[in-house]
Amino acid sequence: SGLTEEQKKKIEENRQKALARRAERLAVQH
Amino acid sequence: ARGLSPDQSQVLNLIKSCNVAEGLSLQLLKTQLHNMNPTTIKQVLDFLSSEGHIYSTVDDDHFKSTDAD
Repeated sequence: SGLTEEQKKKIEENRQKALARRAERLAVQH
Repeated sequence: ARGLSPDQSQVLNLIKSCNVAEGLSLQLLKTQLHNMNPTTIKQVLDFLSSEGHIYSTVDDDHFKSTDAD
C-alpha cells in the first residue's frame, strides 16, 4: 500500500480503540 | 447488520466493501449515497464510530470497518 509506517500505526491504533468500543457496547447490551 | 437502521446499514456496508488501505473517504460516501442528506451521513458516521463499527484512518474523513478483517 502507499501508506507510511506512521499512518499504518495510527490506523491500527484507531482500529484497536474501535474494537474496544465495540466490545464495551456489546457488554452493555448483554 | 443487527440493530442498525437502514441508513446505518447502508453506510456500514459501503465502508465494509471498500478494500483501500486508508478506507472509504467521506467524499466518496457522499457520491455513492447521493440520496442521503450529508448531515444524515455525518450523524450515521458518528453513531457507527461511537458503537465501534467503524474508525477513522489517516484523517477524520476516511473510514474503515472493524468487521472488515
